[in-house]
Amino acid sequence: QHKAFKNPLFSEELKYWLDSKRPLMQPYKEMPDRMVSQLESSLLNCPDSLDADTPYLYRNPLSLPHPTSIFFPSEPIRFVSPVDSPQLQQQQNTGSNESIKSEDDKKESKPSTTHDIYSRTSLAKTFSKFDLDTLFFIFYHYQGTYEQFLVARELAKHRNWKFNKINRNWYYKEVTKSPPGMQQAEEETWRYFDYQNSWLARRCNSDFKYNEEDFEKL
Amino acid sequence: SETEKYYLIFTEWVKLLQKVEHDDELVTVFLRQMVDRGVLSDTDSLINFCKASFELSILAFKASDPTGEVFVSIDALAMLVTKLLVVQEFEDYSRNEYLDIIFCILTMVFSKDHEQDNSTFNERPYFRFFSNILSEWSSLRGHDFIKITDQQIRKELIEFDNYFYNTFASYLHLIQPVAFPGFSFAFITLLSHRMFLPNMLRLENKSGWKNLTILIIDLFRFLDQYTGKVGISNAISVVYKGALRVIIGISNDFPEYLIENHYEFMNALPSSYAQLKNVMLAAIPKKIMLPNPYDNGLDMDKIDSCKMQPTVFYDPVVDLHSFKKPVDNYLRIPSNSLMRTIINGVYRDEYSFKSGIGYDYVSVDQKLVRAVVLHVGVEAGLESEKTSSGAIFNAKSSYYTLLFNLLNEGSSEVRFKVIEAMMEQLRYPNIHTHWFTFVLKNMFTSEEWGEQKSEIQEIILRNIFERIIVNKPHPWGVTVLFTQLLNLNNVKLLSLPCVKKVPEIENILKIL
Amino acid sequence: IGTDLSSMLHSLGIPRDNQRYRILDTFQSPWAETSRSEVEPRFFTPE
Repeated sequence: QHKAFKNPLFSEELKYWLDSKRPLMQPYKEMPDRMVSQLESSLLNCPDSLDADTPYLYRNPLSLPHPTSIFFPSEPIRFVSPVDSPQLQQQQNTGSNESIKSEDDKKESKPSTTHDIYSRTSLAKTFSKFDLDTLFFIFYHYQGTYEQFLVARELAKHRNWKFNKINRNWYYKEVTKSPPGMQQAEEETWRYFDYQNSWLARRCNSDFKYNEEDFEKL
Repeated sequence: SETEKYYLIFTEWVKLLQKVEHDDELVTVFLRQMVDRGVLSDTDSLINFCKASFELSILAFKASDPTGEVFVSIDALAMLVTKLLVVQEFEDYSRNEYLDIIFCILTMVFSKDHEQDNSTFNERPYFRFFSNILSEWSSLRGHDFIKITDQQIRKELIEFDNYFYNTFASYLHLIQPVAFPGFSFAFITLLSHRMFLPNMLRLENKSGWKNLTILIIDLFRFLDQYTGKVGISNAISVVYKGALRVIIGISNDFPEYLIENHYEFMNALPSSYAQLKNVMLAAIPKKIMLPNPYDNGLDMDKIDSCKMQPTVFYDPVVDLHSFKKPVDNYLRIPSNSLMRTIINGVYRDEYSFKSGIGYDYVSVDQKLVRAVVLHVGVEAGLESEKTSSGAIFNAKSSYYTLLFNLLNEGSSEVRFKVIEAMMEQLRYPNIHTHWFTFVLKNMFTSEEWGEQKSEIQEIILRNIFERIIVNKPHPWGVTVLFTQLLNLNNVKLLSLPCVKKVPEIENILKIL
Repeated sequence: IGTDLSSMLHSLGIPRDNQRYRILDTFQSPWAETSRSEVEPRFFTPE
């Protein structure tokens, strides 16, 4: 007789919802057969990490999977990274693989000290091994994505680049020791990555002035 | 029909989202047209449209090739619902009401699907919808909804954030495992969702804690109901394992949540889940150092943190009801008549089935006993701060004698429950751990029991063993008490009658 | 009597050293068996 049951919008479904209240008020002493099969079905259909992942309906054409050999895995790159072996952990602590980096890269990378929620994900660890070209490519061509975010984090926190909000370039401050006898002990030069034209890191000219306000606080 | 028209419109929406970014202007235009053309102009049309869209999305999931894109429709629906949370004018109804309506519709569609005979219910599309809502909301709310350019809407959404999470939690509570077993595994997965659990824990002023506790208790009640003595079903066993793993995660990230809510959890936790009990009670505040509990020379008087009052989120006083008066009055001025009232009041009116370790039913009101014990402990801690530690570390204090008399006059079952509740207070270094260690150790060695002494000692030892024999972790306070009892000069554990009766226990003690 | 929790702790990424990492923000699923791929955590990119 309740008003809710007269409402045509819900009247059909309401009785099913009400049925579910019974076990709440008077739980079954033993699981009835129907419940056993419902529970087992739930176990069988248990949502996994792929179900819980962020949905993407529209795919940026650049990020569509390219046809590759059938022998290559087609699973997403976000696999769970294997147990951190002691060697790997040490590498993580002292910076990425030294051997494949150039002199410049070695100067840029600092020991990984960021302990945020991304630091232990496989993608962040993978990005720490990418060279600058790859990082900038992802940054400029995958805008608004999680990958872009991680790359910006890698550039800012681990490689010490700074992002200019105004011209959208990444800048790097290089500090070198001056030859003896010079007035200043250190010399500061700035470089920026020219993403629009040459796709190279270029030296800033002498009238470049670093203005903290222009740079994103990442 | 009307429903078929809605199917068409929703299908257009799904197709649109596959062709453009969700923040494209076309998407906004589409939504505006839906409102202008009467598809979403009032509550009735909103309900009919959303119901049709939910049903269509579930159907699409069930009909899809399982190896293909099964969630396209449900993903689009979640996006629609979230967008409408932001862009609507909210004239006919408020944003709060809108969210309630959406969850109501989902609950109705869900209930019918789950309860129908010959049901083909599958939890995954429903899970996916909830998960997506959480993801979309998480993306929106970054840096106080800074992505929202309209400052008025931004302000409203900031205020709405709390309501969003708590409403989500309340609807999840509606579809708990006891009510909808076909959703059980999705339930725990949602409870522990990375966009839900840490956010509920982090909401300002702990405003998500109450509803989160309700959900965890829903889970415990389900487990309790179907954890019998004669074998547990595989499914329940897996549910338990998942619950354990989630609690361990909470203990790692937010130990203070487990610490402050331990009382409510102990009331709901199945009695035989000794390891999960230990995990919850072994939670340590992030900045506290633990002195070595095996150190025989450990003196809690000298440990600073043993003077600190642990925060209790849910005041046990609430569960005392009419018991509060006699208990508080006794603590102020002890009297035999007050004690009689307390002793007589802890029994239930009728037996209750309870699958415990070594028992199948209870005649004592466990919840009341636990409330009394914790309340006395809280009051003792406050007294210690107000006056001096001497006021409570004293076998003549009313705090001690209340518990002593309860044990002395009570049945074996009362003794067991009181001692069990006291032992639950042996946790990380704090004033409650400190005081209850004093109480239990004193009681163990006291000569005031007369003929009851051996039973009291047995029950204390029994409770310790129930906690220590289990695989780790063990709460610091339990280990400390056990170490202290092992090293007593005046009582030799190995010569106790209860120990000699059980060779296995005797052997363990000999080794230790 | 429960079980040895070390493999569960390990699968969660809970180390024994002094560093305590948060894990709930990247939590994949309540069971190791359903956690074979990582999930996208919350993140924010400025406009």
